[in-house]
Amino acid sequence: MLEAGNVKKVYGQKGHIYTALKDINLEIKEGEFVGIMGPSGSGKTTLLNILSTIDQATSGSIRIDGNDIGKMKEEQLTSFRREKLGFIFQDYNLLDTLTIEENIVLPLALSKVKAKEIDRRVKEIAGKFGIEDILSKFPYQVSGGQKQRAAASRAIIANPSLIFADEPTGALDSKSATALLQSLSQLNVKDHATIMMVTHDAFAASFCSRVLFIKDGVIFTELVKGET
Amino acid sequence: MLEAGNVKKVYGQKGHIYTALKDINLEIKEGEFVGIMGPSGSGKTTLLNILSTIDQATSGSIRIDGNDIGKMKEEQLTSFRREKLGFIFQDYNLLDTLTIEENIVLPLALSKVKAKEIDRRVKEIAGKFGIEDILSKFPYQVSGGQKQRAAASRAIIANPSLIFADEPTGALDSKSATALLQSLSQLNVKDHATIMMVTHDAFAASFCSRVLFIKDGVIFTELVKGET
Ligand SMILES: Nc1ncnc2c1ncn2[C@@H]1O[C@H](COP(=O)(O)OP(=O)(O)OP(=O)(O)O)[C@@H](O)[C@H]1O
Ligand SMILES: Nc1ncnc2c1ncn2[C@@H]1O[C@H](COP(=O)(O)OP(=O)(O)OP(=O)(O)O)[C@@H](O)[C@H]1O
Ligand SMILES: [Mg+2]
Ligand SMILES: [Mg+2]
Repeated sequence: MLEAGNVKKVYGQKGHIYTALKDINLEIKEGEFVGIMGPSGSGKTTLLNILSTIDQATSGSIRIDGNDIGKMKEEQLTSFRREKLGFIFQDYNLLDTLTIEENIVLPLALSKVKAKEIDRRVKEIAGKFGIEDILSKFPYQVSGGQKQRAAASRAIIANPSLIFADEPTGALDSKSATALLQSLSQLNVKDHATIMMVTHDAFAASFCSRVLFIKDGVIFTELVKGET
Repeated sequence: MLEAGNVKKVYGQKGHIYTALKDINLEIKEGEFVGIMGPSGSGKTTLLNILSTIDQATSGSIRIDGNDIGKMKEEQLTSFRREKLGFIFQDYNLLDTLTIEENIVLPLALSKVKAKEIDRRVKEIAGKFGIEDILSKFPYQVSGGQKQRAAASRAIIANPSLIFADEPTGALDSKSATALLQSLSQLNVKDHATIMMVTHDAFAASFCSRVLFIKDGVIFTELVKGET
């Protein structure tokens, strides 16, 4: 499903450069639920942004479904992102001029899914995440945790086959966090969605089948479920 | 130190109104470290914004150090906020056009503290929170957890006597979270700073001497350390 070889990411220009990812090599199989853990500033968000094609690596290769991302044209990349990919950003990334509902349906806006089906999916997901009462509000009118649940809803409404989640439960109380993790787990088990999730939370990590540990831009070890 | 009587907060205009706080009554004594816990959307951020004078209540009274906030002139409120108050926002609220260091020293910008002393304090706090290497970066160039630690540094650099912290460890790994909580606890024990902290995290709550539980805009129960 996803392979990364010698991926490096350097930020900055000539004088001030910072190497956020030194040499990342990994392989994620279809249907895996993989966690990424590591200290603040170790490169987790940078890695997720690059693997999901949101940002570009400085060097190295990334293949998704066998396709070399570096060689895909922008048009191919855009339709790949829209149809296959779901992303929950660390800072939610909701559009302030759209309502919560409009933000959630955005990934379906250009798809062929009928309006009635879109409506059904919104009601179902909003119910699962407890945000049915805030659908007509704007992002500035809802709480931190409500924004995060809206962002999670947007990421899964199009039933993506590959989901990247960057600390999806950071702003949530345990009830909301559990609902969100169970939904991700359901997509993983029932729909064979592949999931990569960054987390600091041991409870969230317990939903993963494998956890990669990153420090100073390298993956230095991993834990596989079943091992302790 | 802080008393709130029949505080109510209603958002919205005529047709669409939402009551975020129904009837809040509380008293915080000087030197207390009080936690606030509750489901996402229950009114925690709203309560903190009102008690700290960042937002206004719809009705009810708030007294800080015996002064009725509703009766204070804007000039008095501004100098009170600058000299006595420290705030760690849920969304960090760093200014994008300033460096991390400039954001941290902002509360001291108008004070009489000498430049040499300001420099010493920045180095000390940045060292405690592990962000000495990012002081010359801008907010968009640092990670989520680094932003949160910068926001926490700004909140405590002026040694405020009253600190409001809204999920200050949400984006932090356990090492950074522990460093931050220990610093807050040190201010509380050594300098008798009064602290109100919203959190979802049981470890953070364990630093509090009392925890208030809020649901649907009312404080329905509390736990006092020593009781189990
Ligand atoms: N500007 C606003 N206009 C309308 N409703 C609002 C506004 N701000 C907040 N609310 C509503 O008030 C309620 C309380 O919000 P608040 O941000 O205080 O919650 P919270 O307890 O901090 O939640 P979280 O744990 O998710 O951060 C929520 O239901 C939210 O939708
Ligand atoms: N645009 C940028 N320019 C320069 N440095 C950057 C930039 N973005 C990130 N960095 C640096 O790269 C490193 C990795 O950042 P990243 O956001 O990937 O960390 P993270 O592991 O997600 O941390 P957190 O747990 O705090 O979210 C950090 O040291 C950060 O300061
Ligand atoms: Mg991150
Ligand atoms: Mg909040």
